[in-house]
Amino acid sequence: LCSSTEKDEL
Amino acid sequence: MNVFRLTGDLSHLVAIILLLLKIWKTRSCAGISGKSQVMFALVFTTRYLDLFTNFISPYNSVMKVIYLGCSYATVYMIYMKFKASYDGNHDTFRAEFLIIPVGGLAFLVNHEFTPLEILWTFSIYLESVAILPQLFMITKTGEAETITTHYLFALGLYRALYLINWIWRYYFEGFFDLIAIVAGCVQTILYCDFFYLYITKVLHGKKLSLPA
Repeated sequence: LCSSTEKDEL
Repeated sequence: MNVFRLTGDLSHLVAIILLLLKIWKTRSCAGISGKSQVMFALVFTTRYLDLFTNFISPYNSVMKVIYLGCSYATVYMIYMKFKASYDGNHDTFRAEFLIIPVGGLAFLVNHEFTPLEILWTFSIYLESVAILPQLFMITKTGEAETITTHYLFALGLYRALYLINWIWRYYFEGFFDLIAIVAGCVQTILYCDFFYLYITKVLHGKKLSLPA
């Protein structure tokens, strides 16, 4: 599971 | 950034601007669910709090500001400027039945138990179901103006394109975000019935009306 703290999607 | 992600964002932008222009040009918000629009404003507000904490790119920041601005402008048009044309009698979906369970779920199932992350998760979950009052309203009145159906199509297409973007990113970048993917699937599935009607009726020049 990938936790993406840097969210580049809108 | 791949082509599906970009066209998804543009489709979302087209949807939002189309709705705003429709209301502005016709001076009326008849047939539009104010509850769905308030929920979209809430979605953008809770998701884009990172505008103040995390800079990603000029594209990212500019789009966030446009989405937020247009979304608030739409809510303002519906509840203030063109309030008289708002079809409140048909906008009867109970928003609290969506917001409360979605809030609870965001607390329970998230990537990280921090305020910003919980709010981001809340926005993802809420977005997936925020269109329900609008779809419910169309079911209730049995019809929708053609321009409203173009708006809904562009809005549904946006998340469908994001789904392809996530498949792409999984294969080429090894990136995946399960919360976004599951919610994105739910969101897209909710539009399927509408997509069918749009393709079989609206694209053949007929108005979208449901059998009584």
